[in-house]
Amino acid sequence: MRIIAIMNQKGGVGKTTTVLNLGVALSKLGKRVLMIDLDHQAHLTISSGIVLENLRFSIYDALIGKIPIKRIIEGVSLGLSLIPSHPILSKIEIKRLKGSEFLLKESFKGFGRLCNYILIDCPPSLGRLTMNALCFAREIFIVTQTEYLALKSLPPLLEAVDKVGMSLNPEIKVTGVVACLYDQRRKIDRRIKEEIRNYFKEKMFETAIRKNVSLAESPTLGKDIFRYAPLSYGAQDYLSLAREVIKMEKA
Amino acid sequence: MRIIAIMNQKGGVGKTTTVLNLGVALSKLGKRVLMIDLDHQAHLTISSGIVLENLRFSIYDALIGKIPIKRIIEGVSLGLSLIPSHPILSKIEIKRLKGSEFLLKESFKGFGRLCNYILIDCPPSLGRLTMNALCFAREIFIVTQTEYLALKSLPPLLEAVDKVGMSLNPEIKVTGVVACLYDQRRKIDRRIKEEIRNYFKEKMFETAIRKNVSLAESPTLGKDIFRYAPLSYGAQDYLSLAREVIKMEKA
Ligand SMILES: Nc1ncnc2c1ncn2[C@@H]1O[C@H](COP(=O)(O)OP(=O)(O)OP(=O)(O)O)[C@@H](O)[C@H]1O
Ligand SMILES: Nc1ncnc2c1ncn2[C@@H]1O[C@H](COP(=O)(O)OP(=O)(O)OP(=O)(O)O)[C@@H](O)[C@H]1O
Ligand SMILES: [Mg+2]
Ligand SMILES: [Mg+2]
Repeated sequence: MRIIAIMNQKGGVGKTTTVLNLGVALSKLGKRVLMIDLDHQAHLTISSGIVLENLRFSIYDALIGKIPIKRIIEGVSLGLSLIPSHPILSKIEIKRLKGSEFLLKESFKGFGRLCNYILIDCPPSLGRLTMNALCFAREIFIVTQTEYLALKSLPPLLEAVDKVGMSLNPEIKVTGVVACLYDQRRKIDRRIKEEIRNYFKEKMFETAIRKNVSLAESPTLGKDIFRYAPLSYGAQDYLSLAREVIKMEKA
Repeated sequence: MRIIAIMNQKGGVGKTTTVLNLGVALSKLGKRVLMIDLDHQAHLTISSGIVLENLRFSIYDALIGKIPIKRIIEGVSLGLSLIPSHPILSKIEIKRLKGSEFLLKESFKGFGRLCNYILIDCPPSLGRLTMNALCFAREIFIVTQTEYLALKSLPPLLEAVDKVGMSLNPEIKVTGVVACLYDQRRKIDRRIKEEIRNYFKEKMFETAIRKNVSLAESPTLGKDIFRYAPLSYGAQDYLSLAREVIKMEKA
């Protein structure tokens, strides 16, 4: 079972879009996937078509130990399920809790190997919720835009990951870097992509997710890109990314 | 003196780009402007051309009461100065501090009326640093992209603002909404912009900041849009926004 945190404290780089559409693509290639929405904005939950007002429980209830995690899993499509979020999750950042980096890991005790992949959508910060993801996951996929400020966010991100590796979770390591919102017509995108590749070398996936309006439209209907626009660049790119992710297993 | 928090917990919507370029535009129209970088990513500081490694002090030192705020002001251009940030600021979110929402307000005690505008760049969260901005500012400009997930972030944002208004800072109110990264060729942008206008009515500025590659390139050289590409849409749009902001003063 691969547990992967999809993260970057820089905002708006495509984290949520990647968890949903990579999740669906992996399930289309025969993998059983569980997504976890660890952002109080609950955008992964909304993009999956779930109406927040109808939710009885969310990840918050599991993190505070009120409800077992198995009881809050929502089926999204064949082979793909979700642990939803709710705005109440922002309370976790403020509550004074002991050993609060391990709440997520604790709540998964006894979960077993029900799936092949767990993908965690992180909020745009290095706060307590992202720390929970880093203390539970074994791998990190960094999602980044090919723009300058997103590039500048990478060194502090790697520093934070190193600190977690040395103290809280020795297993965690960056195993993949995904370039999103890529516009190959712009010089700045081509240049920054090259800089990211020089920095991360073979960890950077060959597939870049191209900028594609269908990926901005699909959340409006709570649909993934394969249900919304199956022939779009977005669908092609996420399917090609999923094939690369699976190929890593053999290595 | 107008103290305006530029905020949205949704990431990557154009907050930092707006603080810098609106700040420069206001100073070109004769106003004295102070920008405050309240994000530990320090992107406003980087975009202003400051090298983080050369900084002796940052906002962090003032918030913990080590250095008076006046000693950390950096001149950026004529009529425009900055209180820089540094990655160490992320410690504020974790430190156990009493009355921690008022650290910024406290550090400005006795600051006087040295300028006409204070613009505060907030991080993409509703955590302690954003709360500090809301407890010091009198106005809020919400910056948003014209995309679905950014629209979904607005109700929780307004809820958080109402809570601050009722308890910590009765003066605070949303006085402006800026649409950024606007692409009028896309149906989704036109539709979402209309929805935002229906929601906020006259609070939404007439000027939308159009998507413009110069605005993505200018931070690479640590320059504002007026120094990097003075004839670009970006420069025109931020100048037109600044005129609207000044016009509000008379109302
Ligand atoms: N490849 C793409 N092409 C076009 N639009 C995209 C693409 N990827 C994401 N988007 C859109 O860009 C915006 C930002 O993406 P998303 O919300 O997934 O980023 P995020 O990193 O999760 O943001 P946050 O930091 O707020 O959590 C969304 O409106 C999304 O629909
Ligand atoms: N109008 C625009 N046209 C093109 N690119 C833009 C525009 N405004 C901002 N950008 C670029 O989009 C990216 C996001 O903008 P910015 O960093 O200002 O957003 P933010 O809301 O401050 O992000 P964060 O939530 O991470 O603080 C940056 O790379 C910036 O250069
Ligand atoms: Mg997200
Ligand atoms: Mg910013």
